Amino acid sequence: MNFFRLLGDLSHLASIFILLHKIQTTRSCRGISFKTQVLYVVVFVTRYLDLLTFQFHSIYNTVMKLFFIGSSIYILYLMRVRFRPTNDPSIDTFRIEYLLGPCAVLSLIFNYGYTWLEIPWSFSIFLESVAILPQLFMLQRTGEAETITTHYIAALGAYRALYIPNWIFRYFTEDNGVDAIAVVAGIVQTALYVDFGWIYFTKVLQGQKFELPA
Amino acid sequence: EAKENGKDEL
Repeated sequence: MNFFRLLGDLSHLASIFILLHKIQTTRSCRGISFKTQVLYVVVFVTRYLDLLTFQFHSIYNTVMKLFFIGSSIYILYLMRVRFRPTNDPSIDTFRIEYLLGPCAVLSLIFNYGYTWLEIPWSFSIFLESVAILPQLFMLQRTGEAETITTHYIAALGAYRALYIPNWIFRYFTEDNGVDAIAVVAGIVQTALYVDFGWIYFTKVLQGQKFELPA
Repeated sequence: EAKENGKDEL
């Protein structure tokens, strides 16, 4: 564990609390892509199958994994049951088959072994790298977003960005090289946030509303 | 050679 990874994980945690806060205080999930949230559940469940094998890393690791699975499922409940009327599927139109299919193929080509743990792990890494796309697509379609929603996306972007210095740090301080699958997918994932990040820094953090140029 | 240190990350 190093400073960058810890900060990244805390940023990831913060993003979930921001999202829960947004849904519960506005009593609405308007502006949140249900499809992205479904993809996160799939990502966490397929990646953390090692929980079932009791291959223990640390209490931190186990608690965080359980939290990510639990909170992501809870968010689906909030969106689909509790605040269902505020969820507008007509603007959440990204076709997630186009993400799930290629990620499944990639995980069959690039993985660390043809086992029931490794293939889903690899799949989850590829899927996470593109899971935000339905959310960004929705933002693009509506052209604007509530400020709290942009804080949520920015916290996710910060989490991904912080994993990059984490890998650089690990490369120089540990002698077990680089996890190519995690790093390549991670860089792709971070790149997807660049456009959003630019508008977030130049508009939202200057006190303006998040609006895309016409 | 592929390294799997991503496994201890979240």
